[in-house]
Amino acid sequence: MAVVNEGALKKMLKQYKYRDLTVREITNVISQYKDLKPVMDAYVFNDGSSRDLMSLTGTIPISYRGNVYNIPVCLWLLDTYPFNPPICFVKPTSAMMIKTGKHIDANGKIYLPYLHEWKHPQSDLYGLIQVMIVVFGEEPPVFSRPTIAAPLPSLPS
Amino acid sequence: LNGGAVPSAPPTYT
Repeated sequence: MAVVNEGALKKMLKQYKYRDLTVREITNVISQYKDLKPVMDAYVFNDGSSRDLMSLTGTIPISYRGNVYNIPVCLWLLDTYPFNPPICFVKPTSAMMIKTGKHIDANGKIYLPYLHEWKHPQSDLYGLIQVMIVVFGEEPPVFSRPTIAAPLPSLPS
Repeated sequence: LNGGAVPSAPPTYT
């Protein structure tokens, strides 16, 4: 569970243009989804430039065919958040593989109408995560890798 | 301790 107070978040987000709005949303989301935590890290843009940005990193719980899975995700917030949508990825562990599809590309980037049609204040992180949970519950973005590295059991003769 | 949930995924899609 992430233990980050509002003062620490404000300090981390000092270059964010709408810092108070952003802090409020993050505080709200991490209180509801306790397996997500705010992390500052370098985000590399398509043109190769990089920038220190806040992400919410961790897992979101989905229910798929009656079982709960904790899907690893990273939601990057631009410094213009919430007036631009987050940039969202699934982050498969070494035991997982990405299942590309309508909502996921080979890099794990997440595409959703909710992100495409993002508009503050109707859109927010909490709503986004709820949409992800529904969409991923129908079409999981990652699956477990087959354990091909394990030695084959010898067959009984 | 600040581990969070262990990531998990459905069994391999076939």
